[in-house]
Amino acid sequence: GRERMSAAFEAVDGHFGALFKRLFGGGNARLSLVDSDDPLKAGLEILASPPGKRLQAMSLLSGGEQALTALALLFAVFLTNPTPICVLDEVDAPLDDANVERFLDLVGEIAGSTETRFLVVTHNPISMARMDRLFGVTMAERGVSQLVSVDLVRAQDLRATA
Amino acid sequence: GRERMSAAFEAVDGHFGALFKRLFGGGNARLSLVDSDDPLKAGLEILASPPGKRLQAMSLLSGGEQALTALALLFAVFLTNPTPICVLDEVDAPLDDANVERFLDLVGEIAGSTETRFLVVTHNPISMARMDRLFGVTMAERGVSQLVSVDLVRAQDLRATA
Amino acid sequence: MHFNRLRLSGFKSFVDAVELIIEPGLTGIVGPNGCGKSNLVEGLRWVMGETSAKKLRGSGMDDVIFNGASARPARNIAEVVLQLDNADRAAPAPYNDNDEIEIARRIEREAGSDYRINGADARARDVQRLFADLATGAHATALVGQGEIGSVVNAKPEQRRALLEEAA
Amino acid sequence: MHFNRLRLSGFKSFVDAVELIIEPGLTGIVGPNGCGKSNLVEGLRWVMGETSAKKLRGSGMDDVIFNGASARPARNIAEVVLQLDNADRAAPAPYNDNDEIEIARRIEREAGSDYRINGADARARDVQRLFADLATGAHATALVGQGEIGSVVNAKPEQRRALLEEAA
Ligand SMILES: Nc1ncnc2c1ncn2[C@@H]1O[C@H](COP(=O)(O)OP(=O)(O)OP(=O)(O)O)[C@@H](O)[C@H]1O
Ligand SMILES: Nc1ncnc2c1ncn2[C@@H]1O[C@H](COP(=O)(O)OP(=O)(O)OP(=O)(O)O)[C@@H](O)[C@H]1O
Ligand SMILES: [Mg+2]
Ligand SMILES: [Mg+2]
Repeated sequence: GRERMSAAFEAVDGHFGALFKRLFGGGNARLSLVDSDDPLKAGLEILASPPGKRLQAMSLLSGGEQALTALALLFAVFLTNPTPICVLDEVDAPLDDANVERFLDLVGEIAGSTETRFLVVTHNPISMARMDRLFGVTMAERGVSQLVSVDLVRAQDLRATA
Repeated sequence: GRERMSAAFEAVDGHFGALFKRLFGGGNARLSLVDSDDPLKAGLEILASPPGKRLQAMSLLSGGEQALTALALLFAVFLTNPTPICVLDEVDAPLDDANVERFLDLVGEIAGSTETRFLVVTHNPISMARMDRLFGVTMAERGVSQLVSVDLVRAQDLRATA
Repeated sequence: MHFNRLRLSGFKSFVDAVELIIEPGLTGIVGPNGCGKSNLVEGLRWVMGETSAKKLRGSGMDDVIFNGASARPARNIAEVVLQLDNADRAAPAPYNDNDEIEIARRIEREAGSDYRINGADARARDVQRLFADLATGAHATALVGQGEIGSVVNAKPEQRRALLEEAA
Repeated sequence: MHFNRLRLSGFKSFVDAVELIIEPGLTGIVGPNGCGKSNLVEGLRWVMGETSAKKLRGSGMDDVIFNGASARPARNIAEVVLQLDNADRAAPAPYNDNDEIEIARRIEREAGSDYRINGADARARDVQRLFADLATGAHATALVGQGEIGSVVNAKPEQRRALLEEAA
């Protein structure tokens, strides 16, 4: 009970610190159990400082910094207990190009070193270009969805159609 | 009191229906006063159907459709009572290219026909290309922000730097 | 233990049946706003045993049934089928004898959902337990819906601890 | 009645003074994640009389004062100055005699905010009323913060009626 929770915390915290550094290209972050000495009751707090910045409340981080920190935490949990499928719906939306590339490097590495299959919904052409294959969802008939295989070269047209 | 509220409702609803059609390239939407017969107490409900789709709860619309509907409502209020400044922080983030273009057409038209000055924060290169000028915010020294004028041609580099 | 194929029919905007083959590595899903990408992803979540209509953007579970388009009448039935590849025999008993495991969920308007595992009637709980044994499920951390990243950031500490429970 | 210039000093990540010239038409603000774009926009909101620290992502108003970077110590004072062009004499009395109207807000750590309009001490209420008379203000519909579009969508009907009150 308590021991497994503490062990899980240590494992996730370890991954989280490393993933944060990797996604931000530096900086520091760790998790903290708060509001209770009992690991079965405590809440989970995030203490994060991007490279060169002082530690402050998560709320003061930028939209993109918050998203990247959350991704570090989600993947830290994932690495502690890998799953056969991982679905990411537009998680790259608030990220700038450099952060998208680091995010995709991480996802690519996880895909390459585990058996996990990824479904990545995206509007971002950088993300599209890094996929192994693309499926387009279309509504040629309005209100009715269809699925089509998309040639990575043709992705540009599909994205711009409406 | 009540009369002014009803008049405001009619005006905003009129603009909203037209702006929705314009941003979606069709479809239908209107506002509705709910939970009370008294316009001073009623809540504001949104009834929207994108082109070719049946009317359903707002919650079932897609992320991009919800954002576009919200923009139609915000600009409907704006047109009823124009302001000297309008600041939009990454409102284009969930929109696909075609919707971004229609959104920018609307913003451009408002800027051209009113005295309103716009500040548009964006990561989207299509939006950047449609601005009259660009300012870049940089952190050459980490944690310290500076402002630089950006040549529209050089915008590409700034966006990708980190 | 791999996720192989996902078949949707009558589910939200997928009134005509579609089949998504889930191959190894990274599969991108693209298309304009409102075309159905999140609906597709929700189909997977739904067949894995999601019981909250709110988590699927609806107010009632009947909201996942195709409700019509300008040229098509509403349907009364929606079905999603997920096929798992079990060549490595890593599935939980009593499903571990098969090369493939098929989970199906079907909903009928105003009559609720039925589940089947390899053709045999099952309860929601059986489906949820099957996926939990595979370290996944409708509420798995690894299923990140549109806009859910924001809620990790804004969550109160007591809400976030659910993540730890998943890792344990 | 135009917004002309915005000057920030010690406000959030703008420890060194910057000046934004607000010209007619569309001005784009670009840069990588975390570089300070939203901070800049919040500086404008703040000088217009925003009284909620939460709306500025902080827990207390002192959170808007530069709190240090790896090579710089924290500051104790933050100031933002907004200059309005009043050549068309459309400003509310008693400010309508000037070609320009300057609104300044200054905060000192643990000592609260001071406001000045054209150099004279003013209260938060005076600044808020000035902008309200111009059909704008820290809570104007036309100031859309990052992520605020989502709240229009998800708002309950009673919350959304605030938009109508603004149009009235
Ligand atoms: N039960 C239903 N029957 C028919 N259409 C539905 C149903 N439920 C939702 N829809 C439609 O599906 C569309 C939303 O699809 P979805 O959320 O998958 O879009 P998306 O591709 O993810 O778009 P975005 O890029 O904006 O996130 C909406 O237009 C909605 O009207
Ligand atoms: N009082 C403060 N002192 C120093 N730095 C601060 C202060 N408040 C916030 N910051 C820093 O400002 C940064 C956030 O800036 P901002 O939100 O403006 O970024 P942004 O350019 O909008 O990024 P994004 O594109 O991700 O939205 C954070 O890294 C935060 O640490
Ligand atoms: Mg979507
Ligand atoms: Mg921002």
